[in-house]
Amino acid sequence: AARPTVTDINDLNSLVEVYKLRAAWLVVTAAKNVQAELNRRKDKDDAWNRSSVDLVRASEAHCHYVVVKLFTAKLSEISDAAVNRVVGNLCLFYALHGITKNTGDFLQANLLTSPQISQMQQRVKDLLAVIRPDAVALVDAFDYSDAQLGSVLGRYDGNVYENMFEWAKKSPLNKTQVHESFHKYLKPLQAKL
Amino acid sequence: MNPDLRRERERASFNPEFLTYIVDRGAERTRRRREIESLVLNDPDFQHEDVNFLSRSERYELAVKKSSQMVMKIREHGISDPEEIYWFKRTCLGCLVEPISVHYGMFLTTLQNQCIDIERDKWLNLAKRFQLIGTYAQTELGHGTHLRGLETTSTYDPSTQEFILNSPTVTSIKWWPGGLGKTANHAVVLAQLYTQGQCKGLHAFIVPVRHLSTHEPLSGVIVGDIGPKFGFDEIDNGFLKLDNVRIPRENMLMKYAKVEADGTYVKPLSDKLTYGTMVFIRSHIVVESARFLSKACTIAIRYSAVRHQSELKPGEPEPQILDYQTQQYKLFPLLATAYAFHFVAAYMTETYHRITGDINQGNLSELPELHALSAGLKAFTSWTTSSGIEECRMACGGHGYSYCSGIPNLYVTFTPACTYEGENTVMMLQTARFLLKSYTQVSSGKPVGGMVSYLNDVPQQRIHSQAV
Repeated sequence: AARPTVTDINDLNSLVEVYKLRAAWLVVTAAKNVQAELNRRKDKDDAWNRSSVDLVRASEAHCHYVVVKLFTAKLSEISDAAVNRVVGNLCLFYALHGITKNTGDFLQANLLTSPQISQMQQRVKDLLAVIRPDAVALVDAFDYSDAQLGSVLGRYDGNVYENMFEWAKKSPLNKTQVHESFHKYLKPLQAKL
Repeated sequence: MNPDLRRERERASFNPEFLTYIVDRGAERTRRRREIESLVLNDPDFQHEDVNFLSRSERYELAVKKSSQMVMKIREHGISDPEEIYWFKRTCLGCLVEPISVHYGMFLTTLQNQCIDIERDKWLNLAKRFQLIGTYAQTELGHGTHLRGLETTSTYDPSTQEFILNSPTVTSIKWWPGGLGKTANHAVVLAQLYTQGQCKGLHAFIVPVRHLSTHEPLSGVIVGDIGPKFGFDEIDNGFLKLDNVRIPRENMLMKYAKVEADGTYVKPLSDKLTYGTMVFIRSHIVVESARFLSKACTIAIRYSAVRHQSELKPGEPEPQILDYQTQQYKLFPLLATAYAFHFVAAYMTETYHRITGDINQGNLSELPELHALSAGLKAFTSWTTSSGIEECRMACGGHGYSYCSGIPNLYVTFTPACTYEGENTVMMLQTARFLLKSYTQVSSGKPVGGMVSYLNDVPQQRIHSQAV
């Protein structure tokens, strides 16, 4: 009844499978821990509370699996080859990065081996360079107007610094050349010292 | 156009327009969304001053003005589809919130979903014409996510066929509802129902809090603003203390549970039905997570292409900071996550509408999964987005601190989502309860469906690694 897990770290379906098994493993672990607490204390509510860290981990793993699964499923709906390739890379990156950030779960559950994790960490770094040329186009595709973003730094035309200077001039502190606090507090202080 | 950004766009390996269609779920929807947005962007009435330089009171006043204009313009343009209204509103507001957001997002939704037909027509007619400006008063000073702990009481008096609402303790004072402080004149109040001497649990009631024409607080009602918050400057989150406030029997939202004229209580099919509006908002938070994270990524990645710092190779010009691997490692996981969340949000919205459609037909079989999924994904996406926006801020160097970066506003507007509509850890525990129930069911030989169907395989499988 042995189940294969990840055989190819570039295969998204294998990665979905491994996320699924991690979620299942954490649910089973949490259930066993609740049961063990229950056997020890007999009180259901106490057992639940004393296992709640495990329970939250199980939920997070479940949600993580759902996200990876839905992201992967979306690829089959993208017909444009170039877009499919770029989003496919992002999806693979998301799945691999998530594993490298949660290696403990995958190793502890014997879903992946240490060499596989090392391979994934290297692949994540490789994918950074693959995604890099398309990064700006990828955020452009979210299609936010400057008014919606409300950001000088994120302006579509990239004319950041000149507009930051214009923005700063609007500060109410710039309404007068000398702020009244100078006359009220600093000037008297200077006169006394 | 900044030359770096121009070069970035010229060398992209795909056409972003096609990807926009996918995010929008179709080219036609992109076209219509842009059409709606241009109505706002080209309207001089929506060209307001920069709110970053205004006081809180000024920001509230401007937001009320903007909200009023927004409602009028939506009517003038004949926009009635809820999603198109959402597109219009979010373009008006940017990343900020507005005092009537709870009226739209929760008050109207609650009336639509929880009233019996005859009452719904009466209330909705008034609410849609803004004669009633509503909010949703659930959370109390001493009680949040755990709804059964709420203390506000609503006691039925069959002699007058009225409910009498009270805030019996300091901790029972309603606290945090958006728009309650100064804007709303009615509130959907969640209170423990007492009839025939027995507590029947939490139910929803429409309670007038201010006079319809003078806007003065009504007798027995103490209402006001709770003060400055971490962001949300445009919103008058409020407190509400009720002292023997009488409302007619028909002000109880009776689609699922009922109190007959003589005080007889009729149980709902499921206790969870009272919280339908919360499920809707939790599903919407998943949508907002995608939106806020993608905005933060847009800002941080564009700026990382414009900004040049330090040296990669001695003596060479300062490179774009996006060329540093560490910068890529900060931002690209968030970029990928933003796309993932857009697709998850689409699924969550679709699932919400499908299952609530079934519920309206009397089929409650998928209600527990809807609750668990919306709670878990709300927590998962809002936690990730909140920390992701902060990561984007720090990826913008010193300028990320400035309000002109737009990121502080994104952060303070979004991060409350980790605690409102259910504190995230509690949400995760609710999901865990469903997961464990499903696992128990599977263990007893009954398979489960939906997103937890993988648990069906658990009793058979042995999990182990395989060499690459």
